[in-house]
Amino acid sequence: MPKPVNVRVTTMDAELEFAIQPNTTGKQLFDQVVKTVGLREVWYFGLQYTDTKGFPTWLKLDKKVSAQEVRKENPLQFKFRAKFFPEDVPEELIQEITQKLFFLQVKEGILSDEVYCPPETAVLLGSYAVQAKFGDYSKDVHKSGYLTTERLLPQRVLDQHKLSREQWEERIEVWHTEHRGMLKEDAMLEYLKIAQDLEMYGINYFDIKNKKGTDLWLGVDSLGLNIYEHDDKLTPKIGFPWSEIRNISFNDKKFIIKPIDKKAPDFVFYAPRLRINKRILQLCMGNHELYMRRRKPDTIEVQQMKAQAKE
Amino acid sequence: EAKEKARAKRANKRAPQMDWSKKHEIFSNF
Repeated sequence: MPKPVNVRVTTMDAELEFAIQPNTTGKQLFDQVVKTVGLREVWYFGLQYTDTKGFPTWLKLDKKVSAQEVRKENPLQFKFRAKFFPEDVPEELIQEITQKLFFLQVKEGILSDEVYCPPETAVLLGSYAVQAKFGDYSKDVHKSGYLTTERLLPQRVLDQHKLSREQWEERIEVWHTEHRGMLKEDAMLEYLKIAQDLEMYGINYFDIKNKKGTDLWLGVDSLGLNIYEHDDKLTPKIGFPWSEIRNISFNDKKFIIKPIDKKAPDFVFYAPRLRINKRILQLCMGNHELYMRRRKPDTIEVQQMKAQAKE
Repeated sequence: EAKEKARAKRANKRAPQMDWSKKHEIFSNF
């Protein structure tokens, strides 16, 4: 009997341990995780690991885990994360566990300044996060300083606006009282509904160059590809919606977008290395698949989920 | 009002509509 391999998978709010076989595939491990977590909307998620060169990499589901260059540790380390984002949160996210995992991941992205968020929106989002954690505000329960140990706002907002910690807490407390009567799950959904409109929400950025060698950003998201100038990740200058794209491919560092209109010329940019183009293509294919799926009738499974969620 | 401000950003997430030759022109001139 081959020696089992110890694996640790961290989700946004749990740590799971498994012993897998050397021939266990990525999908088999992924299925064990979603079964344990009770998640059925699996199409948004993936398992991310650090490869032997130190790069974050998504686990391929159709290959054995042992055949992928996972950094050698005992146990092997994986993060269970959302890899694709819905076009519209309230429309698409069905299960509460899905909404919670997205809420925790998006909140982390905002608080760590990975996703830019303006101050007033950050305060509003912070108050929904407080409602999601504490429930209704109560003078008896929530004594002064109840937010002191909470991570409420992105560091950039704290740095840019010279308010004291107490003043920030006061502002959030005012909003917290406003949310009275809102269920924790609804507060998470409100958080996501606001966050999804932030410019950088749900966008995968890649460093690219044009033929002239100018540094630019490529953004890949649920609706297509965008090009940004290097000093402004918020404002897309050129867009390629999935509906306008006939084909995408790459050849080493060169990436080619072919338009639906065959008379229009191909669009070419350059990534720093082949591995980046592989990741771009992977994200394009996954996002495009979900884009097409949303425009078809619900599968039986999704219909069942929606019915159960309603119950 | 804060919610409206946040929602107003939704439009910023897509680039302006333009035909592909215009996209080419802008991209190569960056």
